[in-house]
Amino acid sequence: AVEGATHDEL
Amino acid sequence: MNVFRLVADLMHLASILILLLKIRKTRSAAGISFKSQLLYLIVFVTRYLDLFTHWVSLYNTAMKVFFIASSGYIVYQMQRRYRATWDPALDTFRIEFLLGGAAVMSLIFHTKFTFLELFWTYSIWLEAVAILPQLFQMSRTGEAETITAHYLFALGAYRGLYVVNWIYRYATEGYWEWIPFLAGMVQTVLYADFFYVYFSRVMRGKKFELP
Repeated sequence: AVEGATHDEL
Repeated sequence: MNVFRLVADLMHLASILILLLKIRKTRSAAGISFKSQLLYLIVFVTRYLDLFTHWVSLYNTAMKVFFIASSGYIVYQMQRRYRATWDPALDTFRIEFLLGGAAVMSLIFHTKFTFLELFWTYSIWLEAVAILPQLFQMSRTGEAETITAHYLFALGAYRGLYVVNWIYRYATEGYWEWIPFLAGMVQTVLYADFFYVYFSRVMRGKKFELP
């Protein structure tokens, strides 16, 4: 997984 | 995806289209705070640094590209073609405090101390206050064009609906992030005066004027 990039919103 | 988030995203999309329409139709960026527009460009660039590393969906990517591109286009056009149509002397809010404040907030309040996460958090805190130069300019001039008021309403409604979305997501999926929730609440509170005037005047066909 990419570091910290868990956000699925805009 | 739920209805609150979808409508919020569409309001955000609409707000930018209304702003572009206002500038093109009146051939003027008068009444628009360049500083707020610059802050939104910084918000989208820093938030969507994961554009090429983290795939969510075509919808998500298309919206990210649109928000970065459109905010960049608006900032560029305000500096070039429409440079003479707006008055920098009215746009005097000190954004250094907002840029610095958001940096301090993201260094103190974040979930992970990583490059992408810190910039993401920075964009969240900065977005909460990015509208202040625009509201400050309007409080100085005491009025706004109706189309500008519609733009601001759509922009404010977008984050307000995201707050509802977060509450809904917590209730239905157990998903919770307190940083965007808090930032969204701050932004919505900053909009409170504007919403009041918008509902009591602009929605009734009157001009946006501060009492």
